[in-house]
Amino acid sequence: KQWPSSKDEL
Amino acid sequence: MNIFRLCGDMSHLAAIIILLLKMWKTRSVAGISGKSQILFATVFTARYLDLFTSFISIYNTCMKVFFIGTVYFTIYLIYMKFKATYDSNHDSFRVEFLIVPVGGLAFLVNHEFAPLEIIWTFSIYLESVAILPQLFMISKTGEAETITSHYLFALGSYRALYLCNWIYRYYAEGFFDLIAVVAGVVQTILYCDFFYLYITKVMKGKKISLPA
Repeated sequence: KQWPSSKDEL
Repeated sequence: MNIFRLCGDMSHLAAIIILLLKMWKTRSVAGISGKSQILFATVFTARYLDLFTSFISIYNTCMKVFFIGTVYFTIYLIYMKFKATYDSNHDSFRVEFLIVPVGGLAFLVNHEFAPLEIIWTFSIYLESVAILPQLFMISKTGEAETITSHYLFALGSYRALYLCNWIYRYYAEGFFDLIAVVAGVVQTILYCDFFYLYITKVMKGKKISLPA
């Protein structure tokens, strides 16, 4: 499963 | 947002403020690696390209603007305003040995072969090794000012706290990003030697002086 990438982090 | 990530961001913020205070108060950039700051500027520029295209929160946007603004201001202080105090002889790490492999790896190992994703992956990998010129410079000069040690402790703690954030997010939200986690582990491991020196020396009021 493609995990959502951590784009909401700094 | 969770407490670990918030503490991590605050630790990162503290590191940048400590660095700016050290430079502004002492009007000197002695012992600071300009190359590491250039790598950090590259990391933030590459990672925050979505600053104007995707809005996540006021907090997220403000922090990104602050990080980008301060890192370029730091570079201005090192290479222009306090250039006379910049120790370029000891800041001799070959950053091309970092950028080329990291750039290649970002092309080979990423979540999606798309420009923004590859650039984001490049910024994640680069950040994990961006401190090397600074640690290298300290090993060459054989010592670090106490304020610089505090800067490095806060900077190292930020990604260590992010590791806790990812553990929390995995159990609380089922969220997991292998690339960010692996790079974060590498980044934190690079500080371990320094953490040991900081805790055994700086906490007892001594200065860090590596065996030259």
